Amino acid sequence: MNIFRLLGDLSHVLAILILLLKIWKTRSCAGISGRSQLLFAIVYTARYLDLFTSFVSPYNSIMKILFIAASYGTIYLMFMKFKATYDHNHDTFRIEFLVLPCIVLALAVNHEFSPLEILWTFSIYLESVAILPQLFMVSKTGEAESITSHYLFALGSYRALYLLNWVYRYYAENHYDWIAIVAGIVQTVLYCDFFYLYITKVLKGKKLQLPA
Amino acid sequence: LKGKYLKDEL
Repeated sequence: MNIFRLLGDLSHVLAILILLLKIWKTRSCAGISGRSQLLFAIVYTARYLDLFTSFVSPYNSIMKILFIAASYGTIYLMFMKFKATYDHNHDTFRIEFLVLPCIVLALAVNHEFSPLEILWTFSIYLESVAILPQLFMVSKTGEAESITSHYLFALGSYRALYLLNWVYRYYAENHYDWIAIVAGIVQTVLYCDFFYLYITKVLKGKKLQLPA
Repeated sequence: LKGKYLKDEL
């Protein structure tokens, strides 16, 4: 555990809390992509099946359970409890275009051709692109509420901080995993446009609005 | 552990 890794994890927890609080306090999931949230639930389910096969630390297990529980909690709030507020007319990204290539890629490029390893690899690939339906939704409506922007910033920062963690671990521990690193770079790059808008607009008190 | 190394990251 190093500072980048810890900050990355905390940023991820913060993103989850912001999202759940936004939905709960405003009794609305307007502006949130249910398709991205569905992909995240698939990601954590596929990745953390190792909860049953290997134990790393209490911290590791608690975080995994938290991420799985929060993703299903979000799904429940969006598709059941606050279903009426779900903006599905703007949430139209075809997720099969993300899921199917990730399945094929995970079968083709992995560390070991075993069920758990392939599921882990699939989850890493899918996570890297899971935010696309959400970003597509923001670009379609041309704006995002500030709270949604904070959520996206925290969620994007998490993998960016993991990149620093991997640089650190490469030098300090000679540990590296090309699959996670390449996917992490892709994931972070997808947020770059949003990061720019967040820093130049939202942090200056303006609403995130895309240029017409 | 099944894999080649421990997946200690999240």
